[in-house]
Amino acid sequence: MHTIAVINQKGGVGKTTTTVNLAVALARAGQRVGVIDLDPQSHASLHLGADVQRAAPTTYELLTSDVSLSEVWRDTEEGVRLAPANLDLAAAEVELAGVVGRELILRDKLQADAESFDFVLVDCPPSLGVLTINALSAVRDVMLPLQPHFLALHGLSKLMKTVGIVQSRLNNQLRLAGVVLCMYESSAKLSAEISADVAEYIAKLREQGGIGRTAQLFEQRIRRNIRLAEAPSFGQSIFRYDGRCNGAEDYRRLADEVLAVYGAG
Amino acid sequence: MHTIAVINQKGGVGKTTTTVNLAVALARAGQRVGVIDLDPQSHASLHLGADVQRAAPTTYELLTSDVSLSEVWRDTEEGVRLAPANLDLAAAEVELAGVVGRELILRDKLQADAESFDFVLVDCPPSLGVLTINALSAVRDVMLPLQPHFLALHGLSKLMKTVGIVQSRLNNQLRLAGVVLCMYESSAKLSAEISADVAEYIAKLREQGGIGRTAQLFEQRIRRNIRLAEAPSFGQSIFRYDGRCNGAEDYRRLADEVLAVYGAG
Ligand SMILES: Nc1ncnc2c1ncn2[C@@H]1O[C@H](COP(=O)(O)OP(=O)(O)OP(=O)(O)O)[C@@H](O)[C@H]1O
Ligand SMILES: Nc1ncnc2c1ncn2[C@@H]1O[C@H](COP(=O)(O)OP(=O)(O)OP(=O)(O)O)[C@@H](O)[C@H]1O
Ligand SMILES: [Mg+2]
Ligand SMILES: [Mg+2]
Repeated sequence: MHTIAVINQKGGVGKTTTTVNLAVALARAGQRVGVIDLDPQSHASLHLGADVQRAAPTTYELLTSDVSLSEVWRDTEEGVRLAPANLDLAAAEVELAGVVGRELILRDKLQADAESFDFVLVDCPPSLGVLTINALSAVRDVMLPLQPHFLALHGLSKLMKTVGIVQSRLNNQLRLAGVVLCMYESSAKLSAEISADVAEYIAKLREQGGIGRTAQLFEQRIRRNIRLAEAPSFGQSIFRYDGRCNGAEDYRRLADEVLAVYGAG
Repeated sequence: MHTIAVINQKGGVGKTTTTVNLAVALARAGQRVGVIDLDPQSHASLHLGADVQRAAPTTYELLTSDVSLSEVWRDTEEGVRLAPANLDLAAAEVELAGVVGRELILRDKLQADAESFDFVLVDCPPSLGVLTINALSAVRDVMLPLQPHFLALHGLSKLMKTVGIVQSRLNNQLRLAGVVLCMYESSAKLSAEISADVAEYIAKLREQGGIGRTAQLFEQRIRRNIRLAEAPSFGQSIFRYDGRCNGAEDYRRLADEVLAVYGAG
């Protein structure tokens, strides 16, 4: 089972859009896929058509009570299973402060889960708090969506530091699997410039060894495409909403590249 | 003195870009302006050319020690004063948990500050944690940048609930001053659709009275303009970077509208 945390403390860079559409693309390629929503805003859950007002257990109960992951998994109409979030999760940060082992709750419950998946993707909020640390402690790989804007580089080294700390103290198997450029504007030279900077940064990471040695910049970039922003309002992945647009094309190819990297499928 | 918290728990919607460029536009219109950076990512500080590695006191020390605001204010080359943030601020959320009156620290220090400004703008992180609550407790007005995408509406009611709670328990004078549409794509019908939904939502808010009764949708929209994304890499506001592009035009007009609303200038 390949477990991937989709992370970036910078807001609005495409974490949720990537988690959802990559998960669905992998499912359409025959993989058994689960999505865990760890963002109190529950956008991944909404995007997958979940009813977040329903009283059924969510990732909030998963982290703050003894509910098991199997009680949280739900079906979706997209061929992936979903462990949905809801707004209560915002309270988890405070509620868990001071609870011993609070960073390892997701890991324990994921390991105890009997359900078998080929891929589990975890959508994280734009912060490096207890929710994101739970994701980092529970998975093997980190996937980093990055918008090719200037500030993307600034946050990268802080993020790598955090990933490094989790790897040394809480989760030895953690590694940076890949960076995927999102909201790429082919017409903007800023995109090209930042992409070159990112490629350079990743090359350095690989040389330094440690957690960055497996780092790679995915060849497939996700281009800006308004269809990707429209799809969530219908509770649909891009494949159901408009399977032929550039957005669908790009995520389909990203899934192929992910499968090649894992030697899976 | 008009105090404005720039807020939205959704990531990457233009909070920092708006805080910085609106502040500078107001200063260029003759106002005395201060910017307080409450985001651990310190993007507003970087955008204003501050050296965030410097050991001088930042908003982290402001919130966690007895340093005064006057020890934190710095000059910038943009004609605004800056109380910069740095990455240490990420620890504040945890450090302040359990501290009595932790939501009111900024308010107390702002009230104690002798420096006189016409406008103070506070840039907030994409969350509704203790940093954002400090901003909400310290200011009179809330400004909400909104990207006209579907999920913008979903977060709006949760945000208004939080603003309402702060207003009733911690800060009676708090009110929603305005929503400004950012990253507006005139060619996309999604922008037009969501804008119409936002206008409708604001009309309802005004009718309900209470904190929403002063709510307004600013007429000036900030259009997508790559120059706005390029400017931060030079540590410059849009006015120094490219004073004639659409981005500069839009923020200049937004400043005029803000001044008209406040009957100032
Ligand atoms: N390639 C794209 N082209 C156009 N719009 C996009 C693209 N990717 C994402 N979007 C839209 O941009 C907004 C931000 O994307 P998204 O919510 O996936 O980012 P995020 O990193 O998960 O944000 P947050 O930090 O708030 O969790 C959303 O409205 C989304 O629909
Ligand atoms: N109108 C615009 N046109 C093009 N790019 C923009 C525009 N406004 C902001 N940007 C860019 O989009 C990205 C996100 O904007 P910004 O950082 O201001 O959002 P934010 O809400 O402060 O994000 P966060 O939630 O991470 O604090 C930045 O790289 C910024 O330079
Ligand atoms: Mg998200
Ligand atoms: Mg910001």
